[in-house]
Amino acid sequence: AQRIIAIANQKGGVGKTTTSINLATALAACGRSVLLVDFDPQGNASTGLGVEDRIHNSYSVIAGSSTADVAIQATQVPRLDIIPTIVDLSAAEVELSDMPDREFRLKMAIRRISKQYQYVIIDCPPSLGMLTVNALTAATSVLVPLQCEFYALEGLSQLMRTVEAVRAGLNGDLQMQGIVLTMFDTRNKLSAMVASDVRTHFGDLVYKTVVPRNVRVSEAPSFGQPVLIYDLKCPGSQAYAALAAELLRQESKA
Amino acid sequence: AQRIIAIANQKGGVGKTTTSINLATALAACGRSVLLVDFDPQGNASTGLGVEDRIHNSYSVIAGSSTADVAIQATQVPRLDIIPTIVDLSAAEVELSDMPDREFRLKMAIRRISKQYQYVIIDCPPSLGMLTVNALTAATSVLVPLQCEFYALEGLSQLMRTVEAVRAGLNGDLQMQGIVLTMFDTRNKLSAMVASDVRTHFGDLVYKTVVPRNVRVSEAPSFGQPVLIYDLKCPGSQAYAALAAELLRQESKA
Ligand SMILES: Nc1ncnc2c1ncn2[C@@H]1O[C@H](COP(=O)(O)OP(=O)(O)OP(=O)(O)O)[C@@H](O)[C@H]1O
Ligand SMILES: Nc1ncnc2c1ncn2[C@@H]1O[C@H](COP(=O)(O)OP(=O)(O)OP(=O)(O)O)[C@@H](O)[C@H]1O
Ligand SMILES: [Mg+2]
Ligand SMILES: [Mg+2]
Repeated sequence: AQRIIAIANQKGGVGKTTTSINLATALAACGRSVLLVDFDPQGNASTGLGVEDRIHNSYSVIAGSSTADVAIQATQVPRLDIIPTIVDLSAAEVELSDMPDREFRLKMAIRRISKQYQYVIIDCPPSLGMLTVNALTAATSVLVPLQCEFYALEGLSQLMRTVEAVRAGLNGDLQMQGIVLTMFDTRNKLSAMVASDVRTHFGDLVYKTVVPRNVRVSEAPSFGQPVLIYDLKCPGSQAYAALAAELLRQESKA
Repeated sequence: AQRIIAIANQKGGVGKTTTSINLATALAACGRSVLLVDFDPQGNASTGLGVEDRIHNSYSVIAGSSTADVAIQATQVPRLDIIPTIVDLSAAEVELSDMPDREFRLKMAIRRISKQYQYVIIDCPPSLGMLTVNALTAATSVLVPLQCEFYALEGLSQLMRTVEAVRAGLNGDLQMQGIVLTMFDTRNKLSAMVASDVRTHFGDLVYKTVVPRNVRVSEAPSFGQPVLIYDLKCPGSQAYAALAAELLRQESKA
């Protein structure tokens, strides 16, 4: 693949899954072939895309009982496939720690099939444990959704240290794809304060596109649809379309 | 202690830390003696109460290098003490798994000092790993903050299964304290839908008090204050005061 992007942040509820689903959908809408790997035991990315069949999943793939190509399913979105997940994936946190190649299980599992896609997007759980480390080791870059709230700032330096540690020890190719500000609420000054703080510290790493807080975004998963399909004209969809365009422009400059 | 309450939900960003800080503050305001244990490596509960000194913390306590009473600090709130935490606590997920008494480390560490308080509140990380299992094993009950959003419903049955498994194997006294609906947004019908769904399934387990989405709640941590101190009159503070009153009424009936 041109890019394997891990969507990561140990702070909970910041928009990792929402960004994974909708960035993947928007990239597919721009004609790219995309694979979404649900690597959070909550399985929200699978549910948010309306995927019910989970017999083969990211847990059976890293455990070795399914091959990656058997676990791939088409989704309702043209050019977007998914490897769904089940809650049993949470057992991998402990099971992996006894294996010699424990950080490389995901990387090895998707090595062959990732060649069939231009983009692979990996949705991570809210932690920096073995699952997220696997995703960072398999990835070529990391995209960090950052909620425009005070607590969200606190964990950022720890996340960056973890990315650095993975780059130094497990995956020398790992780069920062960028930071995207999410759930920006124009009605409250806290959002603007957090946004300006992040732009001061991280400069060009922060996408110009900001995803606004928009109720249509949180309604879409209850219909098993990406918001880009549920309501293309809403501010949330327009933001994810703009984010995909900005990311593609960033690629063509690289 | 009369009650050791674990504030738990593996879904991220649902209001665990906000509920831990503000329920603890409201109980203290009602004259109860309260200890808050920050058991999430993000350390948001410690930050949200303005606690800077973390030399002794919940990690050093379960690792055995500090005793619990040395790690206790007073907070700005009368009758509310805290055991803060540091990010190194995340190492405990792996370190604990090699110890024979791994699920009981927190329970043993706070056994003596918890007698000095009427309530102990434990803020948990967004996962069902070793840290949350330790909290559930140390607790007499579990309070589940539930964000009024679609994805939040998805994890509830897994959480209840985990509570059941801990009750069956590690802590026969563990009860459900209740479920509190958080970030209820009167402007969108999704909140009302989720709330009615939860009340249908869980009946009296769901508190009558609902915490509304209220920007003052998310502003308070940036000042290192509970919202009850930052802005007592706002809807968020009023809700947490009502929640504490409802919980105390529940106790007097028990
Ligand atoms: N721009 C937005 N506007 C409104 N709601 C949003 C937006 N983005 C996400 N949400 C909602 O906020 C909640 C948290 O988002 P999401 O589940 O994507 O975060 P996450 O980081 O994946 O959470 P977790 O840490 O549990 O994996 C969800 O209910 C989602 O529908
Ligand atoms: N009632 C509310 N109204 C508005 N914002 C809220 C409310 N409750 C919590 N928040 C904000 O939502 C975000 C998530 O809340 P909080 O951090 O307490 O959740 P959490 O479950 O502890 O998250 P994590 O899973 O990362 O531990 C925070 O920025 C918080 O300030
Ligand atoms: Mg998620
Ligand atoms: Mg928290």
